[in-house]
Amino acid sequence: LGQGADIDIALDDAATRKQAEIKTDDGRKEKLYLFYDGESLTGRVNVTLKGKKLEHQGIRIEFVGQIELYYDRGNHHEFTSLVKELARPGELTQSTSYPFEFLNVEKPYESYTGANVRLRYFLRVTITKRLTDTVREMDLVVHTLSHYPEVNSSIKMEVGIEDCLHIEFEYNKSKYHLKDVIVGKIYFLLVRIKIKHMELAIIKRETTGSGPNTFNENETIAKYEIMDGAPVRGESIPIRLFLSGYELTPTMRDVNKKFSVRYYLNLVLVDEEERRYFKQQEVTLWRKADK
Amino acid sequence: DTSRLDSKRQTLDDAYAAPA
Amino acid sequence: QEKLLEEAQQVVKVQAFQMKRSLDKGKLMDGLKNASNMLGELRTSLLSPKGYYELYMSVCDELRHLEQYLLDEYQKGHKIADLYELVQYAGNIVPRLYLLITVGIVYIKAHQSSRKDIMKDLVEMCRGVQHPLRGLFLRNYLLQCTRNYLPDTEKDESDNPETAGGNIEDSIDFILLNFAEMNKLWVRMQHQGHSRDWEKREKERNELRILVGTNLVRLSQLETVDVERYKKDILPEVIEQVVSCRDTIAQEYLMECIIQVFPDEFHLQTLSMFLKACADLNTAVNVKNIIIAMIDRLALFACRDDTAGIPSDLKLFDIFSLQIAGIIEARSDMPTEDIVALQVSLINLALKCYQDRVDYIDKVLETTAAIFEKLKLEHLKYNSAVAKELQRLLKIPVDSYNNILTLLKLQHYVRVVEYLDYEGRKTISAYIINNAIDNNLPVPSQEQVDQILTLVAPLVK
Repeated sequence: LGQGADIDIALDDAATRKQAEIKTDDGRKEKLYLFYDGESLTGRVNVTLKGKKLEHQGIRIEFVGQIELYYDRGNHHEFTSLVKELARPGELTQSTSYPFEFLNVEKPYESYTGANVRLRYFLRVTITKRLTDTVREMDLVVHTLSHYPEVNSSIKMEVGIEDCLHIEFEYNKSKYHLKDVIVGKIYFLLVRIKIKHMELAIIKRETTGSGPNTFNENETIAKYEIMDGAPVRGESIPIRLFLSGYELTPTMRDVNKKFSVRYYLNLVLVDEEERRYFKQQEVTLWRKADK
Repeated sequence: DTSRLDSKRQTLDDAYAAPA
Repeated sequence: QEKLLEEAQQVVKVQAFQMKRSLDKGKLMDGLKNASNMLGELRTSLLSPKGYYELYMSVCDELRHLEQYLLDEYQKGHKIADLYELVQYAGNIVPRLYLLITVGIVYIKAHQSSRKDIMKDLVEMCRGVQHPLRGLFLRNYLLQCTRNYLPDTEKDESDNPETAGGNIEDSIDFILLNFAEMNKLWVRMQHQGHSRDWEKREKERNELRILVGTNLVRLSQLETVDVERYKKDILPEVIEQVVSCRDTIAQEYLMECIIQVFPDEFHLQTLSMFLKACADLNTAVNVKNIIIAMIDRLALFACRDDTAGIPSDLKLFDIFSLQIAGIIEARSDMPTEDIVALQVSLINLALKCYQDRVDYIDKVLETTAAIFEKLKLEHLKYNSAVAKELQRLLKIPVDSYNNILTLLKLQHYVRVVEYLDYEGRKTISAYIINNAIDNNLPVPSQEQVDQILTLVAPLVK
């Protein structure tokens, strides 16, 4: 039957194509080739024989986009799958290189690695054999870009606990791109508690499942102290929080009906007895094209 | 744009009032 | 406290060493991280103000090294991208703002950005530190760093808005805002902690007064500030803060600070405003000392050879006389001896600045008598505080004129003497007679002799 082969996938534009970092499911980070929706993937599949020959039932390359839910590892939900046959069943007697191309490929969602779900894109080469197939995958990362929102209203709200604490908070936008700056202020209307400090947290909420099986995983991405000490009525505290310092993804709502990733700003006031008073507000994050 | 938002000026009575 | 301070200083020392090592190797991010760790010690709530001050001074010394490193880099042409943004990534506000001020100053010195915008941004962003002690020192750091870099010209010297340097108005606004915020924090300190520790807190607050006063010093160092600007833009704002804060320590200190740091020429033109404010100060404030300090200052100014003296159109005595009357009226619980002390200072002013104006002395005596009549006082006990002050008042013209005949011209002198008891009147009489004998002045007319004998009636009768 032959001793098998090594498979290598080489993109035509490997030398010039940008790479981007993404977390792997074991928490490490890796750099992968970066693609956008509509871009083509072209390259070559190099099959290097280990022995003198290799009998096979066919060689193909697939472009796959899939969602993996960690609690359901066996089931992968492929939302996009393109196949190209590289070789019909036969016998390889020498190492061979096959060109491939996938033109103007639709990539509707951004790559994502989360606590309970992963969305990935990859090229997969399969050499089908009688017993065990030889498979090689090459992961890619996809970013989804948005245009600047036409309407981007500020968030301004008054909240409080009667006779205790009233504030008016304002954030300059409701939609922020990933390198944006949250500019805001907190105005104190009534202060009758001993505040120790105030912070703004960025919370990521990953939602998987649906209906009664909905599961939310919250992660505090950032805690940013915006005030030290106790203000009195009439005090106005400025906020300036640079998002580029944090690992964020765009907001993802109901991706392929499988999961969502949303972001919240959590304004937290902590008093002298460590009691926490908070107000959470959803914001939309989006990815802006680089200049 | 990172410019601060405009803020209301605190009255002097509030500024120097004892914490409530 | 000693142990806590020592531990904190040790951390500062270690982090500063690592910061310098990182910067020497060109590792800016590491250096900033070390600096941030070092500045983290200034987040402490455990140190007394004195201890915090010592820690703060150590940290400032080390920050100068960072500032110099960054400035050298800019001056060599090594632009550090987005440094102002970079330091704002720091998660804790106290280290973040110290770093921001340090970088802001580097930007100003290296002309990297609009000086005016940076100054405004720094003084506003410091609002985030509302803790009184930490806020005071942070703003003091801001003031010290900007000390030689505040714009001091009528017009902005830059055409480019991106590197706008600002002008004197921007400097005044900057310092006044910083002053207002610092005074607010300083006054708020009295409310921190348990009421049983109030006295200890007031003592600690007193030790920190110079942090607030430095703002006024900085204002006085601006060369472009003339008397008009002082009158319109500076003094009203400062006085508004001082009066509104309603805090005894703050008011006493700041009013005296105003007198000390600003030139006498400014005081001459703003006397009414200043003295009116004295009437509105907290009842516990020793207004007498403030007014006397101002009078003494101006009296000294009048006597100096190197100045033009008091302008002839400025009726200094009238202004003081009127305003002091207003203050006495407004402050109904002012001790009587303080009222008399104010009259003493008025007489001193009259004698120093208007030697020929015997009528001014008489006016003071008339006012004193009127006050005593209103208060229905009589026969003040010899060793009482009021009597002592009154005797001081009565002796001044004697010592100043050394001429009993001039003393006779004071029509209200005898009236005031009558308010003393027998012992007091006897003492004053003896004082007058001894002065006359010492000066050996002949009394030319019988009428004058009669007047003298009436003056010293307690001895005669």
